[in-house]
Amino acid sequence: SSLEETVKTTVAENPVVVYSKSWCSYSSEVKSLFNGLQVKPLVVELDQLGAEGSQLQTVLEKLTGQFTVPNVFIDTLQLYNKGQLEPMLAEANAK
Amino acid sequence: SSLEETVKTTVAENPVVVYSKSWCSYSSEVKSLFNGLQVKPLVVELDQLGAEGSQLQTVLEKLTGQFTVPNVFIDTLQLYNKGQLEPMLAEANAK
Ligand SMILES: N[C@@H](CCC(=O)N[C@@H](CS)C(=O)NCC(=O)O)C(=O)O
Ligand SMILES: N[C@@H](CCC(=O)N[C@@H](CS)C(=O)NCC(=O)O)C(=O)O
Ligand code: FES
Repeated sequence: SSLEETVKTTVAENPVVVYSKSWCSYSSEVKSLFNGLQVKPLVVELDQLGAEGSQLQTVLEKLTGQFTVPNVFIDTLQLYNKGQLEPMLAEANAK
Repeated sequence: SSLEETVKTTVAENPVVVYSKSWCSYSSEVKSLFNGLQVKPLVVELDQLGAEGSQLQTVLEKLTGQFTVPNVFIDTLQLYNKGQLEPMLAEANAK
């Protein structure tokens, strides 16, 4: 489906993607975690996308087996190629 | 309003009340916390009450200043009178 293609493209083009809900504390914690690591994720707030948000949540479950948020995609190869992987791991280890 | 009266009565009649959302992980953590302490809270799942759920959330903010869930009421005097306060504190300290 075209929404599946959208998700696959989003995840391919962005080293870190967080599918989130804006009022969800678990989602907030993941977003601050990446803030603290100076990696800037692409954040998709599913609750702010109306009907498309719940459709996306269903597509994510189909693609990953996970229905819940936060749903986090990390492309370590892309991060490595951008020189961002080792700094991120170093900072994470320092915490 | 009558919904305000409902909340005040609920909180007066039950030593522990948790206003919750059934799919919210923070709410789940609070509910398990009380499980582990053998205190049985009255749980109100706001997301399962349709329109009344969001009305309750607004009333709770009016009464307590807190809009978010989980919203927890603990009547320590009632717990003490039921002989439940000291066991609960002892178990909480043991964790
Ligand atoms: N243990 C999981 C919990 C995930 C979870 O239960 N997420 C909740 C929100 S905190 C959820 O997505 N509920 C269904 C929904 O909001 O649609 C994690 O850490 O990610
Ligand atoms: N620091 C607060 C966070 C409370 C919070 O942000 N709750 C979220 C859900 S995790 C909330 O109620 N959001 C608005 C809503 O769901 O209506 C706590 O620990 O209780
Ligand atoms: S932690 Fe409350 S909605 Fe996610």
